[in-house]
Amino acid sequence: MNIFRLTADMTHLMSVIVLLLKIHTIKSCAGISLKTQELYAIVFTCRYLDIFTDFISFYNTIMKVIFLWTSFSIVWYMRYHKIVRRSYDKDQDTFRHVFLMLPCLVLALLINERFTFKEVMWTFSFYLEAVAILPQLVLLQRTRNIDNLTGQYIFLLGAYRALYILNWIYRYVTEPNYVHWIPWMSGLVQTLLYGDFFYYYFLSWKNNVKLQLPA
Amino acid sequence: VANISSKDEL
Repeated sequence: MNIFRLTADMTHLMSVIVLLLKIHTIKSCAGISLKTQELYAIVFTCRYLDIFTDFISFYNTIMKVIFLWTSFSIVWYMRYHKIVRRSYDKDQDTFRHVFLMLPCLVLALLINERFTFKEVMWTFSFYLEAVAILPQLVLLQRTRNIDNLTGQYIFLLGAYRALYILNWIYRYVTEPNYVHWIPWMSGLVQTLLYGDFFYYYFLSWKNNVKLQLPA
Repeated sequence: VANISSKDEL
């Protein structure tokens, strides 16, 4: 495990903690897209199908459990918690899951490392993760007021994949036979989707003003 | 061809 990979995982973990902090302390999910959160729950379910069959390390298993558990609890809070669910902007969060999931599934069936159920699901999870942020970005554009925790959550989520790119470069250079085109390409697309957001995030940080995306 | 067994990333 290299420093880029560890930092990436910790950034991912921090993004989840920031979101849960918002939900637990402010009892609010305002500005958060349930569609994106549901897509993440699907992403981790499909990717971690090997959790019971392939033991990699204690760290690996624990992190998988954390990402599965937190993604489903966030969805539960947003849908069913009697206070939290009231702050959900249902009318603004209109992106349809199927328009993201169907093309990803077709692509996973066509382009994969091996045509088995587990492999196709693993591949599908990467394609879907790459675009899962789109409902959130659309919601962000529509929401005029982006609170600090929401901004930080999305920044950390984007930073996590960007750091994974450094990890992939590092591993490609240092490890023989380390080639994973599917995570690389979808990870690159995923990071590029954050480009616009990063730009405005840094601008607001530099000028010390509240984050606002142009209409 | 990728090494299928090296899926140690999250």
